[in-house]
Parts: sequence; structure tokens; C-alpha cells
Amino acid sequence: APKGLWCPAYGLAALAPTMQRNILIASAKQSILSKLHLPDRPNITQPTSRGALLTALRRMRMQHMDKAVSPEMPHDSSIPHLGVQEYEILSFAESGSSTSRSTRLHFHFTQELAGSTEILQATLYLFWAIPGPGTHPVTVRLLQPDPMGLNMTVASETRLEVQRAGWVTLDVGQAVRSLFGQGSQKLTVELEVVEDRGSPLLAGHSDSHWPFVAAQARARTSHRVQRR
Amino acid sequence: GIDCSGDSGMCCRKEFFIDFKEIGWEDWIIQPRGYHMNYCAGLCPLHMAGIPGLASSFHTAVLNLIKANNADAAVDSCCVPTQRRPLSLLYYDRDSNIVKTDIPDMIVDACGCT
Repeated sequence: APKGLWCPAYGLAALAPTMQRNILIASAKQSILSKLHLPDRPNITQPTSRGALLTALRRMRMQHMDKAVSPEMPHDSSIPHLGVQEYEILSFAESGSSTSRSTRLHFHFTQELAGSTEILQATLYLFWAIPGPGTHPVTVRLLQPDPMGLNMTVASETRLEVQRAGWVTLDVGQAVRSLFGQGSQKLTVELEVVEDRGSPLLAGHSDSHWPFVAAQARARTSHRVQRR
Repeated sequence: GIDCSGDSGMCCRKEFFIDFKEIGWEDWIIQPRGYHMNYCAGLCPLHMAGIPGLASSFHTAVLNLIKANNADAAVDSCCVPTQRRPLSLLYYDRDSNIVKTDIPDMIVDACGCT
């Protein structure tokens, strides 16, 4: 047999440069898509505005720094595990139904991520723009479809007293893990104010203050059987 | 590892850069602009089998015995990656979420003979 016949790159050098290039590009595309668990390249319908992306990345970095300096912070589970692929995901809200007293926001996660990763942390970032003086009580409900997928059930409810404009964060890790566990990929957040004095959220929301969920996930490791 | 230069036929690493704009992926991959994939090419004649990249071990001793006593029977030695590093990507997924991840073993840094 000719030298190197069994070798992985055998024969590539003998091809014309154009053919070599095409083969290498096809191999790179297939390798990237398969390691991102994507069946094909995504078609982007509405890219996130630069303002929203920069604000979100800035907020997350400040959040990480706050955690880093606070001594009582428990061991940060997002410390990278050698060899296991980790993900940071930014999911921006999609507007849902709203009334004079309540607003719904939807956050979608792809099936590929839901099926191949475990959620380590997930944080909801909301920006309050205060419509007036005093304190504004707001109820934040995390909703998820019931097992039949027909109705929405309340996964958790938190009451906030909003006193000034600015960002607030809420831990939604358990709710997202439970969603993925049920095979669902949509987290719905309902914000309700007690009287129609205008929702502190949407009064002044702008592109760079749009709500988002920042999640950290890790590839599920398949159980390797050690054969002795 | 050795980088390919000129027409050396020996096992070496060839630089190969993929510009995401050239392949029409720049709309969904936010960062980086391209990917230094690189790959290994060249022959591994028997006297090069197992270097660089194979720590000296019992395996090496056996291999040397095979070489000395029965050169024809020794199997092919291949030019393969001996060092690789991750590719960091920031991209849009199918729901237009923004995802950052490091894909392991995507960039070939060095090549050697098995």
C-alpha cells in the first residue's frame, strides 16, 4: 500500500489547491455546527441591537464583579470544569400580552441547548423606570406550561418594592432547570402592579434597557463506562 | 512541531484561516471574524515514526524493535495534530439568543508522527 494510505489526511496534498480548500472549509463548517449541536447554520431574523447587547454584557460583568468581592458568596459553580464545554447565554425578552396592570415577557431557549446542557445559573435582569414618587409594589411571577402544555402554572412568585429607577436581578435558575426538565424551552415572566399607576417597567424602557436572562450552562457529560 | 515551509514533504503544520465573511457566516457569528483552523500534512517515514509528540515509553521500545527487525511489517505512521486549543465563539442561536462558548480542540497548534 502506498505510504500513509491509512492516515486521516491521506491524499489531501495530492488534490488541486481549490479542491483542498473546499474540503477543509466543509470540514470546518461541519465540525463547528456539530460541536454547537446545530443541525444547520441559524437564520437570524431579528439580531439584537448593539445598545442592548453592550448594556447586557456590561451589566453581567458588573454582576460578576459584585459576586467576586462579596466574601459570603458561595463557591462559584461557574468555575470552568476542565474539558467540559461551557456556555454563557443571553436571552432577550419577547413582549407578550399586557394589560394596564400586568405585562408578560417570553424568553426562548433552543432545543439544542435545552437537550445537551445543564443550567448552572440563570439570572433575570429587569430595568425599572419609575413613573412617579413613592414605592411601587410589583409582583414577579415565573410561569411555565403545565405538563399537558395547555395552561400556564405559576412556578414561583416574588414581591418587589420598587423605590427608584435602575436594574434589579432575580435568580431564575431553578425555573429554567425545571423548564428544561419538562422538555419546554419558553420561560414566561409576568409583572403585575397593584394599581394602574403605570408599570414601572415599560414606562421608560428603551432598547438598551430591555429585559434579559443571562444563563450559564455546561455540556452534559455522557456517562463513560470504564472497562478494565 | 514544525510549520510547513517550502516543499518539505515531511510531517508539518499547515496554516489555514477561514474568514467567516467569505463563507457567509458573519451574520450569525458575532466574534471572532474568522478561524485559524490549520491542519497536518506530510509523510512520516519510519525513522520519524513517533517523534515529535510521543513520550518515550515501553511503547517506543517495542516500536523500535519492530523497526529494527521487520521494517516492512511496521504499520503506517501518520502525521496528526499533537497540540490543539479551543475556539472561542460568540454567536446567535436559532432563537436569536446570544451564546458564548469555547469549543475544545478546534485549532491545531502542532503536528507530529504517530
